[in-house]
Amino acid sequence: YKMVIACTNQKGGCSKTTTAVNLATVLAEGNPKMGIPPRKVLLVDLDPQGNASTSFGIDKSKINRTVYDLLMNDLGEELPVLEEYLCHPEFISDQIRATWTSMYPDKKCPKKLKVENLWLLPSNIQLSGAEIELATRIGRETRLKEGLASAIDEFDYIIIDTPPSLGLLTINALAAANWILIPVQTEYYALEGMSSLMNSIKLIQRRINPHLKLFGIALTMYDGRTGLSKFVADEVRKYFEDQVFQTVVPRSTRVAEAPRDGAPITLLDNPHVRGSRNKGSKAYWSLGREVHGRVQKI
Amino acid sequence: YKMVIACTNQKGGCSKTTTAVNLATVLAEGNPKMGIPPRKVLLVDLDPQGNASTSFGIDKSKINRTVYDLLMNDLGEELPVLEEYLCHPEFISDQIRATWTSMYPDKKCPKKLKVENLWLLPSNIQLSGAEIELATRIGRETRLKEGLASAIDEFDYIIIDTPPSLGLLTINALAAANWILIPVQTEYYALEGMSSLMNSIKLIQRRINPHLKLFGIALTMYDGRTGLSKFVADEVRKYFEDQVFQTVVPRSTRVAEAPRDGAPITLLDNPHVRGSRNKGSKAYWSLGREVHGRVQKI
Ligand SMILES: Nc1ncnc2c1ncn2[C@@H]1O[C@H](COP(=O)(O)OP(=O)(O)OP(=O)(O)O)[C@@H](O)[C@H]1O
Ligand SMILES: Nc1ncnc2c1ncn2[C@@H]1O[C@H](COP(=O)(O)OP(=O)(O)OP(=O)(O)O)[C@@H](O)[C@H]1O
Ligand SMILES: [Mg+2]
Ligand SMILES: [Mg+2]
Repeated sequence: YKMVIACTNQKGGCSKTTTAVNLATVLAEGNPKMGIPPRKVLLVDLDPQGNASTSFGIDKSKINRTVYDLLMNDLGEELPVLEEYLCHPEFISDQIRATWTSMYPDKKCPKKLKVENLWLLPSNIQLSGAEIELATRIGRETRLKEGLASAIDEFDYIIIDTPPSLGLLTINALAAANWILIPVQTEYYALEGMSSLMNSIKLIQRRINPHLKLFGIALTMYDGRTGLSKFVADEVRKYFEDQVFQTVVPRSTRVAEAPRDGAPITLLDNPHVRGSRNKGSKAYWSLGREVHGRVQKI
Repeated sequence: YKMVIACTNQKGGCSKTTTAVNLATVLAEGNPKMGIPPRKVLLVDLDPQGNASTSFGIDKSKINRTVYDLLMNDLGEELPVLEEYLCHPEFISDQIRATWTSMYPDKKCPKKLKVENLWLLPSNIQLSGAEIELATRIGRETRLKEGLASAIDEFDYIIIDTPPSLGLLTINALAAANWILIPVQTEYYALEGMSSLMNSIKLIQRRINPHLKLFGIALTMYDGRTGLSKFVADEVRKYFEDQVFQTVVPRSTRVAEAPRDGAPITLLDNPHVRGSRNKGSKAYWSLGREVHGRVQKI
């Protein structure tokens, strides 16, 4: 069963990228002790900001093909060969280790700081032209879906990080996906944002992709010291009930520092290696297990 | 001298709305003891999420005209009369007090919890259709500029809150503005985002609005406990030098809770009334003074 998950919310800074990146890492590398089997995962960076690519320490000058090239590919009858646009696990691992080493030149890079089952379709600033360039093209909403078609059977999960908007890029993600995962920061503006997002999803289901379903809602950046996080979390659970994951991702400084070290927190602080101590990492490993559990029940 | 300031950054959740809302409030209400004279200020909510409007406890069902109607207005030769679309200080004050009272029913609403010199051009979810509807219209980039034309001489400041994107709405803001203020969250992804934003501004200056200038960069959500905030702040200052405001806005829970109380933190915790104790409020009052200082030097 093919899981193509769009990680989407038009609200800015609610942890779409951090969630997409860490969930992809956890599901790819797996942890048998936690009941998470390793799987072949493709992470698609569909944001011109390219934050998902940055989260793996990717040196963008070393990338010659990005998701922009895939979307703009006009081969007529032929579909583009996705393989040619992807960063392989070996390349990603090199980038992670190079960035980590430049941050900690006096330390030895941990052997386990690498990925074996994670592929990345990267993005860079060129993608910011895509929405305007695609606006008048035929099949402008399904370019990503077509682009993924040649390799969709090769991956167990395809996770798509989207920009904070409901523009043509996000619509491409929602047309290509069969599931949507919504990260929600437990702060006040999130509540109003949720209802407008649910309306947009209905429109997409009606006009563009009737197969799109809500996979789940992940509460992120939870700050236990304030009543606000609890208030927002309770409101979201009241309305969405068990569509909300049990796992709540807490705010943790190390999570924000991780991109500087060139790797997701779930890789820097890996329960495989020595039991994760960071509460953000713990939460994302736990979210991965919950996601795997839900997939089993589909 | 007319100050039309777009509060802009394509990075999500970097405090555009919180900065636009609090800066507008401080500049409008003023504080003579701090050397900030009260001024007539218009806050334009140009984000379909409508967070700026929400920050004043606005009940959107009570709004019959929004910035969407202003942008879509097609009167041909005539420019729309901006007056008819605005929320007046009295209306905003009513909404603030009504929301605050519903949060604290057993308390007496503070007399000073109101605004006297602040106008709001509100938005709601209808605006999410604007980019697509405007895409094919004549003068699609200058609709906001035209909409503001009839009243531009009535206000000392017009502050525009924009969505986290460089789409048609933000472009309308940057075409209408003569200044851009960039809020930058002191976390890692901000650094990469800054260089692409500066490139976009150059393009706008060349093709759409040669009068647009950088007013300043505001460091936001600074977390003193982590080395990351200091690292990012130092990098930004190194590159942009004194274009960066001296005032740094710290992360503070009360700032995130303020929208729930129906008012900006600078109004809930007002140095006029009793000396602001919240560090977020203090910082925004200080930023207002710095902004006023820079305007004097223009
Ligand atoms: N659990 C967490 N604890 C602390 N910081 C976090 C956490 N999750 C994310 N962050 C930080 O918060 C900021 C916003 O997160 P992120 O960029 O993942 O959100 P986003 O929704 O992808 O933003 P955008 O809307 O711009 O795409 C980033 O600096 C990130 O490092
Ligand atoms: N100084 C601060 N301390 C604590 N929380 C803050 C601070 N500034 C903003 N916030 C909170 O952080 C979140 C993001 O801020 P805000 O919505 O202003 O950013 P934004 O750039 O306008 O987001 P978007 O890109 O979605 O428009 C909000 O929940 C807000 O209440
Ligand atoms: Mg992101
Ligand atoms: Mg905003």
